[in-house]
Amino acid sequence: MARRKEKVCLCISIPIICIIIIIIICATHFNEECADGLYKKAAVAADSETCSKIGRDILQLGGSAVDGAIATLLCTSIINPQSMGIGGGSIFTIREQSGKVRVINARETVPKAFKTDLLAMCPTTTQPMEGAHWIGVPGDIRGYERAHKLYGRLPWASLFEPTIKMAREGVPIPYVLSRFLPLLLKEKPESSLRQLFQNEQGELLKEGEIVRFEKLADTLEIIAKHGADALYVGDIAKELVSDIQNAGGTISLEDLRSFRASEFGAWEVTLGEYDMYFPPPPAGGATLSFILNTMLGFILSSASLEGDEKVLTFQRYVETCKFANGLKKFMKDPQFSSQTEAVEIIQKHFADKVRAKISPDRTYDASYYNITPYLDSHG
Amino acid sequence: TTHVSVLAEDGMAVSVTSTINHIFGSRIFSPKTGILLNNELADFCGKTDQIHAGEQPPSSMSPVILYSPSQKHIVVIGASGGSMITTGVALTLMNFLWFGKTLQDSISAPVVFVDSKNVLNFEPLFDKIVLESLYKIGHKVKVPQMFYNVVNAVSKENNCIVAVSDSRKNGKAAGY
Repeated sequence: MARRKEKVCLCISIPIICIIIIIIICATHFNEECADGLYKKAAVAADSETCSKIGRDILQLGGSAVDGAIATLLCTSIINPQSMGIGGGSIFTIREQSGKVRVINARETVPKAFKTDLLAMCPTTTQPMEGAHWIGVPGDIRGYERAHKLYGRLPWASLFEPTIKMAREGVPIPYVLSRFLPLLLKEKPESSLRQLFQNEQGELLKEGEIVRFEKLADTLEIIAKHGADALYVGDIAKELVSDIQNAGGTISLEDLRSFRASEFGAWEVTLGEYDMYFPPPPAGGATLSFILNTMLGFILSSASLEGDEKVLTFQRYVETCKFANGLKKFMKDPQFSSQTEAVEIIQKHFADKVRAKISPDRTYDASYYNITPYLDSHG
Repeated sequence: TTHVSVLAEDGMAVSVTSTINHIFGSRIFSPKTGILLNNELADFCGKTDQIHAGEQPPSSMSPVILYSPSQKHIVVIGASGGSMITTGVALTLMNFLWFGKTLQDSISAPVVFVDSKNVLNFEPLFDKIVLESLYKIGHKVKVPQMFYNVVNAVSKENNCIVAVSDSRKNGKAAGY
């Protein structure tokens, strides 16, 4: 009888001890401290500390990664206005907790009426291309709207608040923006863009001086309150179209009204132990995946950067890039051209074929890489 | 162009690239709305003979997410810099995933960009021995002063997150 009791006791206590051990291991694992400079819960990497912090604050308020990204982008539109803004377009790649990866594409589109000889105006060298005829239908806010509808956790308006406040109160001109402001000296003194960045004496603002974006703050406030439609079908749309047409552009209310952000599954390739997810053309992820797929086959490690191996590694890399340059012509809008070649170049067998053509110690003429001439973009 | 990488507490990740194309876009500023407009149609130049209403121009934008199920490692990455986007992201990933560098070192390492004329553009401070060796092999090389590749990335491994914004644009990441 006593032995039976002992057995029952053991049967009950062993699983309990096991559970306690598992709980202790898990608790230790999850409470592990991270080294200095690392984060435990969440992070944002943007082009400025100001905007990374705004994104982080949104996450700490309970916002989703999408909420954080939208608030960060809005902030960037006034910290680095030379780089992006709601008059542009964007492409999101979003990984859900389940592992599903979705792409939201809000890249600009050609308006319904465009200069038929537009491409004849292309320069033959890389240079700034100014003028209303180059404006594509802006998609940014439609992209934010779609992403927020699918994944937003905080109210839409709350994502705009930090940027509206900064735009009204003014922000010190950051170093990076200050380096590009002299480009505006080319504009006429009465140009509204130049006026935005000059003081009452007509001098361009310098690093650290305060710039206010009052009109943009009004626009953002209306979009925050009334949603994306305010920009695409409301009064702001009329004002925007009127300004574009006054500058000689062709974008119409119909172009804004009909703009849609598209949404689809990401393309995926396996790179060793990693699954890489990226947007399909017209974005450049397929070219990137081709380069990585080709380089992966050379069996790389930290030793690849030591001694003579380093030269060989970079020889292989630059040769791969030359082949990649020949593939860029396939990065086109799938609505208007076939995706067959783009699908082909992300395949392993394609990378294998190209790798076999790469010499360890020589390079070739452009024809070897099947390159048709094109211009580099400095966007 | 700008790139934002975000990793939230619940594991959701966002990699997003946004642009008005060239510096100050088309330089057309809408005074009534305060919006600065893009010059994205310039991206068709030299890449096609014909464009269509509704068509999106080709782009180098590559907002990427990588995940290793075996190592439970996620990398959220992307870049700005026009044609240099591909260079920036490719070399950062090779440095980080295969060459064993930290994310910070992977991003800040000087790059070599192969331009559309197949000329090798070396970032100042790139390894001189490699540069000279590649020149001897027969590559055309130059060392421009301006480089636009700016990579921003977040990586999570072993329950710790590292976030890096490229110092080429004075960036700094934030987290908690």
